[in-house]
Amino acid sequence: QRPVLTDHFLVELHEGGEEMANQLAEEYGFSGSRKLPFADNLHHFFGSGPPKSRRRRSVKNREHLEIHPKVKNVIQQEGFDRKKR
Amino acid sequence: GYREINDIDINMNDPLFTKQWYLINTGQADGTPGLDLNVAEAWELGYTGNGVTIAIMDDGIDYLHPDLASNYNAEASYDFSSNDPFPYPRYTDDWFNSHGTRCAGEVSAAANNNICGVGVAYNSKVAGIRMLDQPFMTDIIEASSISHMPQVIDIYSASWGPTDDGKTVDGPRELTLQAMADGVNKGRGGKGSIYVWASGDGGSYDDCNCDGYASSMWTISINSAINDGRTALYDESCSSTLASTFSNGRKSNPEAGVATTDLYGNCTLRHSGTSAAAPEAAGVFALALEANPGLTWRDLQHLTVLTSKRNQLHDEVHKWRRNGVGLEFNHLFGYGVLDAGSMVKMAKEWKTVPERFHCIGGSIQEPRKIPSNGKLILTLTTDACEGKENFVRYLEHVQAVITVNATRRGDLNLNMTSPMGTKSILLSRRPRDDDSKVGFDKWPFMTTHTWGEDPRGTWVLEIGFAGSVPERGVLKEWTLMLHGTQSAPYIDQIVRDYQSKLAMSKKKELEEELDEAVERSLKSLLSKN
Repeated sequence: QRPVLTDHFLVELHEGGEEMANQLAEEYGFSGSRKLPFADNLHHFFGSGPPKSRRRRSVKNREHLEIHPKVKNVIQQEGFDRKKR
Repeated sequence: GYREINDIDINMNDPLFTKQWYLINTGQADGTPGLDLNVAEAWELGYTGNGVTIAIMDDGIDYLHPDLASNYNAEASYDFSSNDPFPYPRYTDDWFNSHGTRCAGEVSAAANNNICGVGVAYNSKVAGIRMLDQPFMTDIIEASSISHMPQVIDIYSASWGPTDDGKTVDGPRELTLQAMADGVNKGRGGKGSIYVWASGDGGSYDDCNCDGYASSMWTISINSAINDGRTALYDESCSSTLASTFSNGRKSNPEAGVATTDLYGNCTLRHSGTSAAAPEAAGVFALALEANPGLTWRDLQHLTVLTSKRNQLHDEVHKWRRNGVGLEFNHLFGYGVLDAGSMVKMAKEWKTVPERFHCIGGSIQEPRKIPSNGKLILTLTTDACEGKENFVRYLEHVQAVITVNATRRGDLNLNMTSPMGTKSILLSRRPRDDDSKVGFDKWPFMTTHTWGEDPRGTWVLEIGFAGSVPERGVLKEWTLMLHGTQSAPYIDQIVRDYQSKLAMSKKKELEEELDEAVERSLKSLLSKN
């Protein structure tokens, strides 16, 4: 079935560290961003509106963010199941 | 694993301590005396987890709990479900979010404070990583959790995974794999983060080799036995399980569960599932890290293989067998139940194992039909990259990367036999798995059963159907991946107990090294003549 899309985004920047990421996150309506410690320019943008899953991509945030000159790539995160054992 | 019970003079005033049979089993709750983690010996040697931080990746920790607060590491904690530094469990009226708090108590509940019980590593620090409590999991949340503060957190304990419904094949996604690789290479100042995983609760309908977290080489996958040594009915068996600890079982006795902390300052006697087994293992590993902070992620796996005990574990289905170098293993329990006393003693004098190499032992890429009756048998003969810089002579993990499709995936049975004759069940029947489309696509089935063996020679893969209705299938790829060392990992280790697995393995390595040296000198003499 079609993947469930969440309000978590993987954002890859051309340059500029956490400050740039935080600034972009705020500018595009995310509630925050966090750098991924194991990679150079990968950031986690989260909280683009009410935390809910949806079947359609969040067009507004994603497309606008994607065309920003500092941004290299934006991947909206798929949601999947994990169970407590 | 027998010891005189009354030799143990551990006195704790914690009310549940005597009910924590997995710490000291005196036969309470219909259990078997002596069948426990032998933590008493480690504690008496002075190892209680000082200086070690264990992270519980789960639904949060009640860090205000009086039995956890003193050992809570707030600096190393984070809440990825709510994006704040306070991983406190979200209230539900059905107690759903008690999981992480119960796991935390097994590892780090304070001792002698007259509250609940005692953690395996009761002087360790416990960090909360709340990451399960959002509508869906995402790769970025898992990766962020697994890579959270790897220079502060030593051990990450996970009591969750893909759905254990006997028909799911799933594992870490791209970012999480990257984070894990980063952790084992750079975590703990380069010694490698320790990932402990609960193998699965799918029972005999499932196979934990279909869970990419449990069957990863970078995680120590832990199964659980119950207090009389039998398997718990929810246990999944698979060849990637390295060892076992304890959890609740089929006993009606209410005190045969796992006693630990619970939400809002409560205690419980009923923590359960392989969820309870993983934190116990994390606690034992914390004791070993206190004994030797220099241990790498691989050292800990070697120590697990060498010090785990068969003790009185009893598996009605799979026999205990010895692999090609004499190490005894069981398909469900791995190399046995963890023995904290033995592990800290060996850890103290342990010399880090030699560098690890990776060799593609061979690959078959032509599609081969799997017969409806009987088996498809393939062989790969390998020199394990001998003569090349990535020669693997002493095995650690072996992966069979398999691509296969079938009219009923759940009826597939995969077995692989090593050149030294060790037969490993890579995949057993999963009667609920009716997939006929996806199959397995480059799925890395992993076995720990050939640990220490010489991989040179012929490997045999057998694949067939184990169902009641004739099925069809095609095997499209079998690639053999060998991981291990070039030089003997135990030959320089100090042996204190001449009955131990280490003594046996070291002796075998010496003999083999000698044989090979003689062979090489004969060859060179012959070539000169």
